[in-house]
Formats: sequence, C-alpha cells, structure tokens
Amino acid sequence: PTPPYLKWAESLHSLLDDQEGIQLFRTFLCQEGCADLLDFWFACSGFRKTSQEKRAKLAKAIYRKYIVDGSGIVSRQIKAATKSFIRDCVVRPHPDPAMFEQAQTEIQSMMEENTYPLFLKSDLYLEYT
Amino acid sequence: MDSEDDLLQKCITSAMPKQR
Repeated sequence: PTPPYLKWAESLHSLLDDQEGIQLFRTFLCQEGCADLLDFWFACSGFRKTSQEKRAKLAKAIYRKYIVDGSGIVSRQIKAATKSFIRDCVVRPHPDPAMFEQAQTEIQSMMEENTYPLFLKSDLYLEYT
Repeated sequence: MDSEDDLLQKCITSAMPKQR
C-alpha cells in the first residue's frame, strides 16, 4: 500500500485527511507563523456540524478570533465582501451553518496555491519522508 | 458552560479525522 506521506503529496485534502499529516503540516505552518490558516479551516468544517444551540456562540468565537482583527493572517486573506457577509451573519440569533463556507474556500485556495506546495518542498516534509 | 475558547477548540478537534 502507498505510504501515508506519499498520499499527502497528492492533494491538500489527502493531507488534511490524515492525523499525522495534519500535525506535520501544522508544525510547518507554525514555523511560518500562519497556523491560524489551518485552525480556521477546521473551525469552519466543525461549525457546519455544530448543533443549533451552540452555533451563535461559536460563530462569535470564530469571528473574534480570526476575522475581526484585520491584521491577522486569516483576516488578511479573506475578501472584504466575505468579511462583511460574515459580520452580518454573526449578529443573528440563528446563524446559517454555511456562513463561513466562502471564507473557508478562500483560505483553502490560498493554502493550495501557497503554503501546501511550500510544505511539500520543505525540509520538514523531506526529512519526514 | 464552555468558554468561547473551549468551544472553538472543541469545534476544531471535532472536524479533524480520527486516528488511523
């Protein structure tokens, strides 16, 4: 069978589908000072599955941690229109489970084009393999 | 009652794949 670390090089999704892959990628992102990208991506996935009674509080938590501060790595990568859409959603008593989907897509594209290829070329990944 | 940070951390963990 294909070793997991070779699968990680197939796509970002293959990497994020494996616990060890996530750990190594997160270590790399920490070194680069942008681990929040990955945490935010998972927070968006978790948000969709969160029960309705916790959703409003969680939406605020995600918004405060990653979006409201415009100098943060996540906030800087999300389009102004997307941030303004999230700002409108976050004040509702029953936020839409899909309210972070566009932002998640934008962060995912950024990782696919930038941090993920850099990770595959990094010493960290090469030493691991 | 969970703090916002706990809630967020649980949310992130819940979205990650389980151990292979």
